[in-house]
Amino acid sequence: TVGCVAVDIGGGCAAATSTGGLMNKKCGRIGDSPLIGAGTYACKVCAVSCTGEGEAIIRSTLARDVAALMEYGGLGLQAAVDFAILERLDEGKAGLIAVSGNGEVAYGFNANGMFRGCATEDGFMEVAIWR
Amino acid sequence: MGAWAIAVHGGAGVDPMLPEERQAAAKRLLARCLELGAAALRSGALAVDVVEMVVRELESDPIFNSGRGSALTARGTAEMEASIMDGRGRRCGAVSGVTTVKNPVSLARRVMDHSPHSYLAFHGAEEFAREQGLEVVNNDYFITEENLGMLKLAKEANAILFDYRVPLSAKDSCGALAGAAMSAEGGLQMNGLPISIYAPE
Repeated sequence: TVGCVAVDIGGGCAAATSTGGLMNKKCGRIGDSPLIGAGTYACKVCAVSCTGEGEAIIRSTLARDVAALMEYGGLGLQAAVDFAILERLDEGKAGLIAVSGNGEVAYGFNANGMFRGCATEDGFMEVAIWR
Repeated sequence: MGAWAIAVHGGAGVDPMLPEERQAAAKRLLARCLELGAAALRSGALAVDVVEMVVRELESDPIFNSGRGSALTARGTAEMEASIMDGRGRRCGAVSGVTTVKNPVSLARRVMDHSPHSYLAFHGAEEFAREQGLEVVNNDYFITEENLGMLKLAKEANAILFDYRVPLSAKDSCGALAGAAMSAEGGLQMNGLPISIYAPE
C-alpha cells in the first residue's frame, strides 16, 4: 500500500491511498484503502492515510478516529496518531501518516517498521523505515 | 498563509533482514516522491492535486504494493483499490476491483470530481474509467516476476501474505533461514509465516 497526505499553504488538507491488497487474496476482497474513514480521511483539521492489516484498520475506523480525537477530543496531531495506533487497533498491526491544517506532520506504527517520509516548510525532511 | 507539510508511506511491517540495497531503493523512491510533492506545495499547489500526483508516482514504480507491482489475487491477477479525500468540503472518491486502470488514484479522483458518487467498484469503476478517458492497460502490466514468486510462496504456505513482499532470495532460504530467524525473532509471525520472510512493506 502507498499513501500521501499534504497540507497546502492555504491550510487545505488532503489524503490519498492506493494498494494491490493482499497477496493470494480472494477476488473481490475489499480492504481498508478505498474505505473513507478507515484507510483514508481528510477534513479541515487533518488528513490521514493508513496501511497495514486492512481488517483491523476497518474495524477501528482508524483514519477517521485520528480526526475525531482532534475534533472532539482536542488532542494534538501526534497525540491523536499515537492514541489511535496504540489504543484502537486491538491486535492488528498497522501504521499511518498524517498532517494537520496548521502545517504539522506526524506518523505512527505498531508494526516493526514503516516505509515513510515527511517534510515541512521549515526545512524538516526525513525518510526512514525502522523506528 | 499557513505552512505546508507532506508525508508519504510505502507500507507498514518490514522484514528485519531486508537486503540493504532493497531498503536503499525504497528510500530513494520515497525521497524522490517527497521532493516532488514538496516542490509543488512550495509553488502553491493545492493539497488534493499534490497527493494525487505523488500517489501516481508511487503506483507507477513496482517497488511498493500498488499499481505496477501490486499484490496478486489467488487467481494471479491484479485487483486494485484506491481513495482520495479533499479536506476542503470533505469531498471524497474511491474505487475497488479495478484491473486495467493504470493509475487507480486518478480514477478515484474522477469519481470525486466528475460523478455524483463517492465510490465505484469492479465493472462500474472500469466503465467509468473509459467514460473519463483515463489510461487503461492490460492486467499483466501490473504483474511482476517477483510477485508471481511471492504468490507461489503464499499458495505453498496456504496463507494470505499481508501487504508484503518476499525477496526471491529469501524464498529460497525460507526454510532453514526462516527457521533460524524465527528463533532469533522469538517466533514473531505475520499471517502464519515467520516475519523473516517478509520484505519491503
